[in-house]
Amino acid sequence: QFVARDVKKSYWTGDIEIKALDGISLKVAKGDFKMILGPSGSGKTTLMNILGGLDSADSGEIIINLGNGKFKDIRKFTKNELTNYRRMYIGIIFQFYNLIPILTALENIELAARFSGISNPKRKSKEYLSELGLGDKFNRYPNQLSGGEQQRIAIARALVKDPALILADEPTGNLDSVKTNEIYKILKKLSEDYNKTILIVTHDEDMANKYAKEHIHIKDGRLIRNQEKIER
Amino acid sequence: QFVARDVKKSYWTGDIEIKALDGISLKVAKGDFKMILGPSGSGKTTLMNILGGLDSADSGEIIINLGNGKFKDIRKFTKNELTNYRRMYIGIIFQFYNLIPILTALENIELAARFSGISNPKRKSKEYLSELGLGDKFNRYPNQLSGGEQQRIAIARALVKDPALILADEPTGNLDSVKTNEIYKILKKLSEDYNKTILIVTHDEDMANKYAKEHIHIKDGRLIRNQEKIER
Ligand SMILES: Nc1ncnc2c1ncn2[C@@H]1O[C@H](COP(=O)(O)OP(=O)(O)OP(=O)(O)O)[C@@H](O)[C@H]1O
Ligand SMILES: Nc1ncnc2c1ncn2[C@@H]1O[C@H](COP(=O)(O)OP(=O)(O)OP(=O)(O)O)[C@@H](O)[C@H]1O
Ligand SMILES: [Mg+2]
Ligand SMILES: [Mg+2]
Repeated sequence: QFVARDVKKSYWTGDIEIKALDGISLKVAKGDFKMILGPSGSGKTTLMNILGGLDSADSGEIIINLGNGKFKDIRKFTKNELTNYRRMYIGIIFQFYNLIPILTALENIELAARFSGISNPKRKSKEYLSELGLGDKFNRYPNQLSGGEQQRIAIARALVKDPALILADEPTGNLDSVKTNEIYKILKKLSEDYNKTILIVTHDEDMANKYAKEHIHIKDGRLIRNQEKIER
Repeated sequence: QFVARDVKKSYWTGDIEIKALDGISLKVAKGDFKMILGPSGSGKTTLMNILGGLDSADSGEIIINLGNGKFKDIRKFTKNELTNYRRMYIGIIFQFYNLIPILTALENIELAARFSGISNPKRKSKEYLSELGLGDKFNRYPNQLSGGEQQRIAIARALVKDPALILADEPTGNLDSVKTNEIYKILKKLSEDYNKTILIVTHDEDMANKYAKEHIHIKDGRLIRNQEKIER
C-alpha cells in the first residue's frame, strides 16, 4: 500500500526545534492491520496527519500505491490530487474527532460521504450511525452528545467513505470495553474481508495484543522495533 | 464528604426528554477513592458536572460536608458560594480538558491556582507541570501539544488547587500505560496521605480493579450495583 522512507517533521517554537518525527521508515502492505504504540508525545499523531495528507513532512518520501499500477510520492501531489487523496483514499479517525459543531451527527457523516463520491451517501450514513448505536441520535449536535457518542460519529465518518486506507488515532479512548471490542472487530473485518489497510494508534496494549500480530513502536519520533505479538 | 439523593437530570431536544440521570443516590466519605464505570452515554459526565457545580440537577439533593461542622445542599448555594465551591473545593479533570487556547500550559495552571487562593501559585504550577513530565513545555500553547500532553495540563490544573474533592472524568484516555499508572498512583496517594476524596470515571476495568476496592456502576442514568473489587 505504501512505503515511507526517512520521514522527518519538526515544529519550531521561537528558535527551538522540536523533532516530532526524526527519520521514520515504514512499509505497509494492502490489507495490513497494524497497531502503532508509543509514549505520549512520541510522534504518532504527527505520523498519522502526514500519512493522511493533512500535514506535510519536511523531508523523506511517502510512496503510495494508488492502484492500477500507479505509484506516487504524496509529497509531490498537486493540490487537486491531495484533495482527492484526503477525500476518497483516506479515512482518518482523529484523536479529538474534529466534528463540525454546527452540523448534526448525520450531517457530519453525510458531508464526508458525499465528498468521497460513494453511492447512496445518505442511506449509508444512516446505516453506519445505526451500526454504532447512534440510530436515535441522528439529529443531535455534537455538544448534545457524550464523549463516547462523539467518538463514534468520528469513527462513522471515516468508515462511510469506504476508503482504501484507514488511519485511526486512538479511536476508542472514550468507549467502554464492550464498544471498544466492537470497533476493533469492525476494523479487523474491513482488513480481512474487504482488504482495507488499517493503522490504529492505541495506548491499550491488551487490545493491541488481542487483535493484531504486528505492532509498530515509536519513541522520540523514531521506530524502536517492528515486532510480533508479545507472548506472555 | 457528601450524600447525593435521588438526583435527576434531563436534557430536552424539541419535546423529547433524555433522562441523563434518572434517580442517582450515592454516599461518599472523606478520603474515599472510588471508580465510576458504565457504558458510553450512561450519565457519568453529567454526574461529574453536577457534583462539580457546573451543571444543575432538576431534582434531588446533594449535601456536601464543607468542614467545620457545616453541611449544605449545593442546589441551595448562593451564586458566591457556588463560585467558591468550584474554585476552591473542587478539582475537576474534564473528559475534554477545556484548556484555554490563548493561554500557555503554565498560564492555564496558574489561573486555576490563583483563583483557588493557594499560597505560591506560580511555583506550585511549575512543580505540578514538571512532575507530570511537561517541565520543558511551560510556554507552549495547547494546540502545540500532543493529546496526552494536553490531558496532563488538565490534570495539573485540577490538582494544583489542592482541592478537597477531585472529580476525574476519564483522566488517562490519551496516555500510555506508564503515565496512566503514574496518574493513578498520584491520585491514590492524595487519597491515602492527604485524605482527599477522589472519584474517577474510567472505561479501563483493569486500572479500576488494580487501584480501587470500590466501584460504582452506572447504566441509563442509574446505579446498577455498588460492588467490591471483582475477583478473577
Ligand atoms: N446537551 C445535551 N443535550 C441532549 N442530550 C445530552 C446532552 N448532553 C448529554 N446528553 C445525553 O445524556 C446522556 C448521558 O451523557 P453523559 O455525557 O453523561 O454520558 P457518559 O456516561 O459521560 O458517556 P461517555 O462514556 O461516552 O463519556 C447521553 O445519552 C447523552 O446523549
Ligand atoms: N504545533 C506544534 N508545535 C510544537 N510542537 C508540537 C506541535 N504539535 C506537536 N508537537 C510536539 O511534537 C511531538 C509529537 O506530538 P504528537 O502529537 O505526534 O504525539 P503523540 O505520539 O500523538 O502523543 P499522544 O499519545 O500524547 O497523543 C510532541 O513532543 C509535541 O509536543
Ligand atoms: Mg496523539
Ligand atoms: Mg463522558
